[in-house]
Order: sequence, then C-alpha cells, then structure tokens
Amino acid sequence: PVQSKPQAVVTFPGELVSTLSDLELAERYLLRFGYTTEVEARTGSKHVSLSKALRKMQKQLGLEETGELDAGTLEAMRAPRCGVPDVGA
Amino acid sequence: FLTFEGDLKWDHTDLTYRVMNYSPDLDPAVIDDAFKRAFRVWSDVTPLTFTQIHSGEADIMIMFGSREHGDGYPFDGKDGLLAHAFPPGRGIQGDAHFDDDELWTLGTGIVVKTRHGNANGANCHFPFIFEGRSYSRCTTEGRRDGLPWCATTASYDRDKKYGFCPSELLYTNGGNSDGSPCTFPFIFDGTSYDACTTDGRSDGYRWCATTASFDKDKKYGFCPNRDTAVIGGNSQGDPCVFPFTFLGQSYSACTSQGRQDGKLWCATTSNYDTDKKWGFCPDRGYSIFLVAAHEFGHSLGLDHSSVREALMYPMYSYVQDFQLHPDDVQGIQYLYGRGSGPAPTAPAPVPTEEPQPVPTEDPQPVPTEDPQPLPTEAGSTSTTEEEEETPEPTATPIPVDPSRDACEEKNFDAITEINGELHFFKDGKYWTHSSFWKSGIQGAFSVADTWPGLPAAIDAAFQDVLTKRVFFFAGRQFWVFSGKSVLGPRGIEKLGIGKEASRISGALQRGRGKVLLFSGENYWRLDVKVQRVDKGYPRATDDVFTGVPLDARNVFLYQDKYHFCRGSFYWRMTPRYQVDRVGYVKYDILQCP
Repeated sequence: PVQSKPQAVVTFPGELVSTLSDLELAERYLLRFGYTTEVEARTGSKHVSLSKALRKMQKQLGLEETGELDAGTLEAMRAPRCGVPDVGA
Repeated sequence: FLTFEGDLKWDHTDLTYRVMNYSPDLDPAVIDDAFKRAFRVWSDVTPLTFTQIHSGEADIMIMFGSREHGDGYPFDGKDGLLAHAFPPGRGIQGDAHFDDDELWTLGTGIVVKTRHGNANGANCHFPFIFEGRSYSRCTTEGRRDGLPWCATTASYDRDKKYGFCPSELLYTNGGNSDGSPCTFPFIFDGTSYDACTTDGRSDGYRWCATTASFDKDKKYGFCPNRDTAVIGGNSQGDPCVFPFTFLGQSYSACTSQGRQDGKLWCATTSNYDTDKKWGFCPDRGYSIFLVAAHEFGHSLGLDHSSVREALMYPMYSYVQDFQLHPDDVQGIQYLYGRGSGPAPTAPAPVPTEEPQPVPTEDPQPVPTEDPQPLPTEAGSTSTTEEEEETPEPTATPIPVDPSRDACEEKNFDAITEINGELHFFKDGKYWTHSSFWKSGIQGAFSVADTWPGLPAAIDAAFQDVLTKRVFFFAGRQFWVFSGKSVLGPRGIEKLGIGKEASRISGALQRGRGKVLLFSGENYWRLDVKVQRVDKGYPRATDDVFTGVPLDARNVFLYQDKYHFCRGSFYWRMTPRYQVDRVGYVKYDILQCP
C-alpha cells in the first residue's frame, strides 16, 4: 500500500553506524592497507601526503589516478575486500 | 601479480590444512567442499597438493572469527573486511581467517542444505508449493515436532521430495556432543534457557547444552543458523520471528520500514517496539569459495594483484563461472612452477618489481591485451551484420612441438568436431581424432598456422553445419573463420549475450542454423545466420540438460550426442536428454592407451 504517512526512520540499537567523515575513512583506509605510514601522515603538508597516498592507491587498484578523494575512490574504500595490506609487509 | 617480500613460499609441495571451526551460516559439508575446490584452483596449475587433516598442526590452519579473534588484526563487523591470511611459514604463517560477521554463502544467497528426509541432502528449493501454498523459507507446517523442513523441488505436492533444514533441534556443530541436537530447556550457570545463547562466550557464537544441565554434564554444541537467521543488528544468528510488531504494525516478512538504506531487517522477538531485538535479513552474502581461493593465494605466497579481473585483486566481486586469470597463474607458477613442470624453484635472487616468470619447458604464451572492441551504444549504427574487420594479430604464433602428445594433457581448452574430425585445443596447439579414419590422434598442430590471429587460450569453438564457418570464443570475444579469412575479434555482446557470461564454455549445434552456447549454468540459442541469440534466453542448463555437470569445461556435439566434460570425465547425453554414459575423455574419446 502507498505509504499513508511519511516513513518513520528509526535508530536501531547495536547498529554500526559509521560516524567517520569521508576524510577520516580515507586516512584510516590508506594507513591500514599500507599506502601511507603514521610518520608520513603526520609530517609535511597533510594535503600533499594525502594526495600522494591516494594516487598510489588509485594506481594499485586500477582507478583513475586523480590524487583526489573522488566518488569512485570513496566507493572503492567502502567495498568489501581482503584484510591483507596492498603495500608492504 | 606480486609476491611477498623475500618471495616467501613453502619449501614442500604436499601441504596440509585444518578447519578449526565452522561458520554457522553453512552446513560444514558445504564449507569443506568449498575449501577443497578453492585449494584445487591452485593445485590445478602447480605441483602443490592439499590434504585436509582433522587434528594436530597443519601448514594452513583455517578459522572463522569476528572482531578481535586472537591475532591482533581484528575484523570489522558486517561487510568491509571479509577475511585475511598470512604468507607461508611456521606458526600463524600460512593461516587463513574468515570474518563470521559476514553472511557466508556461495555468492547468490543462503545455501540451505537439508539432512535426512528423502532428498539425499539436496538443497532447499525456494519457493516451493506445499498443500497449495507457496513457501519461500523453511516451515514447520504439516509437522507436530516443530522441525523446520523444505521441499527440494519447486513442488512438494507433485514430487514429495523433502529434507530437514538446519536447526538446533536437528544437530549442533563442533563442541563435545558429536553433533547431538540441543536440549531445551537446559540449565547454565543456574539459569534456565529455552533457546540458543551467546551467554558465557566472548566470540558471539550461539551455543546450547545437549543435555538438560550444562552445569552438571558440561555437554554442549554450537547452533547452526536457521534459514531465517539474521546478520548483525543486536541478535546475530537468531531467527526472525514472524509476525512481529513494529511501530504498532504487524509484519510477516522482512521489511525495510524504518530505514533509509533500503536494507531488509526483521525482529527476533514478536514485538520490536518492546524488545528492540533485531537483525538484517539474509542477502546474497559472500562466496566462501571465492574468498577462500583468494586467501589461500596469500597462504601460498601471493600478495595482491592490480589486475581487476585477477583472483588476487583485493576487492571482492562475485563471478558465476570462475576461471583463474593468467595473472594469477603466472604468479603462482613463478613461485612453484606448473602442474607437470619442474619442482618448486628458488625465485630469482633479486626480484624486480615485476618478477620475471621462471621459464618452464615451453615458452608461456604471452597473454596479450586483445584490442577490446568499443562497446556499441544501444541504438548505435553498428549492427550484428558481419562487418569487415581487419584482424589484428592477437598473439605471436607459438612454435608447437608436433610430437607433443594429446594424452599428456589433463584437460582441453575446447573440443569440437570440424569437417568430421574431433579437434582438441590446448594452449595454441590442437590435435584431431577421426572416428572414420582409424588413424588415431593426429598432431600436435599449431592453431596459429591454421587459424591466424586467434589467442593461444580459447574457451570454445564450433563449426556451423551449413556454411562450414568455424566460430572461436575466448573470454567475451569471438572470431568467425571461413578458411583462413577471419571476421573479428568482436564482443559477444554483439550476439546479444549479456555481461553475466564471462566466457563461453561450449556449443551444441542444433538443426535449422541454430547453436546452443553455454556459459556457467545458463545457455543461449544463437541464430547463426543473423548472429543474434533468440529471445527468451538465457535459460538454466539444469532445466533441460539435467544430470550433467553445470560447470562443464567443454560442451560439444559428437556422433549426434551431447558431451559435457569436467575434469577427466565426460557425460554423454542422447537427443532425448538422457545421460547414457559417463566415461574418460582420454581413454574413451581420445582412445589413449
């Protein structure tokens, strides 16, 4: 039946709602899968190191190498995957 | 492909593996079979062998777990990380772990394997008809003992084929009760339980006592998930309760009400409003076979590949008709050599970024990136009429050793009858065998000499009976030869075959210019003259060709009978769709000694 009243949106207990911003999600992903290190992430210009790490990830995963946190890159970061790092030990 | 730093690899080829525990999502037999097939992906192309052991320390220890599961690399709940594995070596090295907050299936929805009944363990068929009603999940209707059951065909009323569904009332997994079912109620820690519980455990697995008192007998087992078990939420593994009340309304099926992401959920008690117990309803899930094949690649020494179609690419994508990509084959053979080839070799001392494959006895055909035909836009001017296309040489001809014996081959890329003789194709070579001339097997011949411009590895071929033209298929491309002149490569989408077909595995010529093309578990009927598949296709192979392997490697027509090959065997079917023979390709068809 057509909704007679606007659909109520409920907060379900125990639901894992990611509170991370896109940028936090990206930083965590790049660190976790070896595209950047804690040291690199802390030193130098944040934007430059992020762009460099993003380009490295985009190259490894066959994405368009923009160095930007674009929709395709974010989608790839959210896609189900293997937990083994892509770079390094 | 990439190997791990230092080219970590096993120093022996007879590897062992042990499954430490099982996910409650699937019958352990289904998981064992999936792991066995996942290991076979690698043993098919290397000298490696894999033996399952059930106690002691194996090279590759396999476990399911969620969140922090004992190795310091926690999983992350549903979706996201699916699994991980460690490179070869002692202890935890080589082991593979799977996130049990995922729904493990074979990639296309829950697999409900039955036990007992009269269907020999066949999977449930949903929906099924029982007493005129349609059921899309297991039911206890028609029974007084409360055991959930299902039909294993579309209609119980017609076929009377049924089995019992996974449930804690039927059996338990693991534990110390040899699979005995739960006893309800049971006492644990002085409390009475009338359902499975996660109490007393930190890993979230649901368990029960198999006697009336755990406190006294300490007998227990893990509860298998029912087909209506929820994933995630705050009740992982508990079955949906239908009907349930939500915001004052009654629901008898999963709903996306209350959510903005459209995900289906249900309550695991009869009233969500009061109890707030809920979880997500089963979706397609993740293929334990595909994820395991990837993880075992790590266990053998392969790191992630940057080739999207490769198994070792880090992201998950479901493929129905799995084939190991040449990049994966090159990687694993770089470490261990090929199946009948040399023993494992010490890799080159200073591996470059792109390790040079170790030369095996015959030069590996270099897989070329064939010029991909530009996808035609819908309504574009290009039609399926045969366009004159100048053939691009897609592979440099491989020198073929004419003395190469067909009887040495484990299997073939394609088998088909051309000009009255059976042709067996493999890696740029082919042999012929005529039932008419008692001349035995002829060849090896070079494919490139006879059909210039074809890739070394093809998937299927057939000769059109009327025009005598020969069609070849490789991946999603096809070529049409009239003698030595060729049209193609063109994409099979031009024939009207959708993306679900990643490759064509075989063809059966029918009368009146029609040919059946097989891919995965489906087939299409091609009208050879207009070079388009007929409307109403694809159809499920199993619907017509019942009793033959649905993942056949070769399908061909020979002496008016249909042949479906898998492994060393073939299934022969009469035009009346009866399997009248199962035999050895090598000894019966090729007549090897």
